[in-house]
Amino acid sequence: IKKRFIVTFEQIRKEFIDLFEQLFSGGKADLQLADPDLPLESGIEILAQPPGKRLQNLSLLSGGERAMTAIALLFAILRVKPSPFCILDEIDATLDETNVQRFTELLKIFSKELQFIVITHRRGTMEVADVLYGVTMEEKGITKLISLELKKQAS
Amino acid sequence: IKKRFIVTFEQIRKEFIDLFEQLFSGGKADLQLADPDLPLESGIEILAQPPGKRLQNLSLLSGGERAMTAIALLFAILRVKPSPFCILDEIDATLDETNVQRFTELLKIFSKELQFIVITHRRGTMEVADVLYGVTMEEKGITKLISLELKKQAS
Amino acid sequence: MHLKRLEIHGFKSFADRIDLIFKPGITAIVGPNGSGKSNIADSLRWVMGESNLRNIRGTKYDDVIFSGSDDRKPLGMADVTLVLDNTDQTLPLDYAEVAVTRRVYRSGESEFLINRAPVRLKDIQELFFDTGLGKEAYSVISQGKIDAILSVRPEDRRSIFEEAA
Amino acid sequence: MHLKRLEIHGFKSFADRIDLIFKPGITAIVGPNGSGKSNIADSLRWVMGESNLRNIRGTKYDDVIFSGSDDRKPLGMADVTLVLDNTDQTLPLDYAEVAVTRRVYRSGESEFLINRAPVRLKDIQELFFDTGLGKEAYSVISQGKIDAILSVRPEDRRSIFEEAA
Ligand SMILES: Nc1ncnc2c1ncn2[C@@H]1O[C@H](COP(=O)(O)OP(=O)(O)OP(=O)(O)O)[C@@H](O)[C@H]1O
Ligand SMILES: Nc1ncnc2c1ncn2[C@@H]1O[C@H](COP(=O)(O)OP(=O)(O)OP(=O)(O)O)[C@@H](O)[C@H]1O
Ligand SMILES: [Mg+2]
Ligand SMILES: [Mg+2]
Repeated sequence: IKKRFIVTFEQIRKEFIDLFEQLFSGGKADLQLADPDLPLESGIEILAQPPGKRLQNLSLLSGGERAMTAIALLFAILRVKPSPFCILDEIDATLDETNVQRFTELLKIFSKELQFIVITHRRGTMEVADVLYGVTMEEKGITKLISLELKKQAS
Repeated sequence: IKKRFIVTFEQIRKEFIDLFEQLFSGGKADLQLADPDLPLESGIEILAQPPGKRLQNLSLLSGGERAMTAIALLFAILRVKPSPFCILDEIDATLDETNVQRFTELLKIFSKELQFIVITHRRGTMEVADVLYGVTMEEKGITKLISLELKKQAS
Repeated sequence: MHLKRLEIHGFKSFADRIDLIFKPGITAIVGPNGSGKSNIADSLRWVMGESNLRNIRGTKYDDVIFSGSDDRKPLGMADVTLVLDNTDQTLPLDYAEVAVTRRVYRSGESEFLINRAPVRLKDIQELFFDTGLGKEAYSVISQGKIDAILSVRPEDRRSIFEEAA
Repeated sequence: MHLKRLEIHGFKSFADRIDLIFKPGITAIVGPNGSGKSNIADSLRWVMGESNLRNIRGTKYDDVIFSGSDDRKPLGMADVTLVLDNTDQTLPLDYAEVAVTRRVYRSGESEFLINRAPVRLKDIQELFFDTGLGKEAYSVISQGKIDAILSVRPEDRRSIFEEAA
């Protein structure tokens, strides 16, 4: 049991370090056991250092930086323990345009292996969708679904 | 003490009902004392019913509807107990374009009486600003401020 | 294994039945505030056996049944069916296609079906749990919850990692 | 009463001093993720006497002092000055203009000034409290916190109303 946990932890840690660097175009991050001598009971600490900045408590990161760090961790877990599909409800809400682009690049890569259903308001995220559904309430209180054509440019 | 609380409560309640209807272009809302016989100890319930929908628990409202309801309550309090200035950090993040417009109309009206400093990513909110500051980090980790010219059309 | 189709009728704001067809890759859902996008995510959680109403923003079991509008009466039942492609046999069932249905009536009665055979809620939960879509799994990130991955206490975070192990 | 000017130096990401001029009406602050917008809101809270570090996302008192970057060393002090127009005498002081300064050093020492006269933190807090900018006041809504107005328990919400009364 202990061995399997440590193996999984190390795998997620490795992916998290790599994905953070991708999403931030640099910087460094880590996952650490709060108490390495008691791996089966220890809490797990998240360390995140955006490029050019000093390592500080996670709480001091900006809203968008926290979202990107969380996305790196989420995708690290998905890579190690793949789920067949993943539903994301507006996780790009606090990202600026540049970060939406970096997020969608990652989303495209991962979408080869797993199916994503993303609820979004962001144009950048809509642009990488293979299928686009519009949800409306012309009749108040009643949801109606429309299939939207994607004007996909040759990629 | 009891009298003053009830007077203030009623004033905020009246403004909240009115502002909710403005922000939602209809619908109805209310503030109620959980226990009207014990006004000095009772909790305060928020009721919100967007246009065309039935009254349900606040938890069932959408992210954007909750933000609009919270904005109505915040502005109701500001109207009854005016603060000389108000700092808003990305409170328009979850609003769609239509709701950003409704929010900014309210912001413009209130800005005649109090000073607003709003942090935003939304174009609609930037467009009603009298002064616009850009914040950048060309040198990583160091914030730099730029004063941005507003291309204000004749209003 | 991937999602093929989601049929929603009577669940929350879906007074009229809607059918979503899913393909592999990325499906995006867009629309105005309050139009029903997160309700689609809720219906997916619910049909996969979600037992904690708070995870789908409800407080009473009938919060998920269409409660009426200005022009429509409330409905008496919520019905969600999820159809999955199981050709790679990820789900431990001998079918290439698996249809999971969950219904609840105003009376409080519930029905659960896997390929039209009546089962218990527990059977639906176990079906998905075995594919790594269990309690703490990261298969559904709700609105406003992405930041929570970071604010989880180090001890709670551990249980998420343990689940992945 | 309105804000005239905010001078920030050494506070969080403001290694180089910045000066914001405020006019009546609406001032919008825009920029990329992590560039320092919310840090400006934090500096305003802090100079107005915020004593709960968690309300400005800190855990230790020196979290608010510039901690260095790839190319710069940490600084030894954070200094924020807020200048207010007081011609309507909203603040109970006999000045048309009021300048409030708060400083903290790495050593842990703090300085507080009102129009250059040394005061205690308490004096700054009371100055703003009397104008309705007290603890629960709605003069600063932090990022991600607008929804919290609704999730506050009915009993806690009451204390906000009592404060307004
Ligand atoms: N049982 C129900 N009956 C009828 N309507 C319901 C029921 N439960 C929820 N709703 C309605 O569904 C709406 C919320 O929908 P949802 O959360 O899916 O919106 P959304 O598209 O995600 O919006 P946003 O962009 O603001 O997040 C609310 O207006 C709510 O009143
Ligand atoms: N003491 C400090 N020294 C140096 N940098 C700091 C300090 N405290 C916070 N920061 C940095 O400030 C940045 C956060 O800035 P802020 O929260 O103002 O961003 P923002 O512009 O609001 O971004 P967003 O749009 O994502 O909300 C973080 O990258 C953090 O590392
Ligand atoms: Mg939603
Ligand atoms: Mg911010």
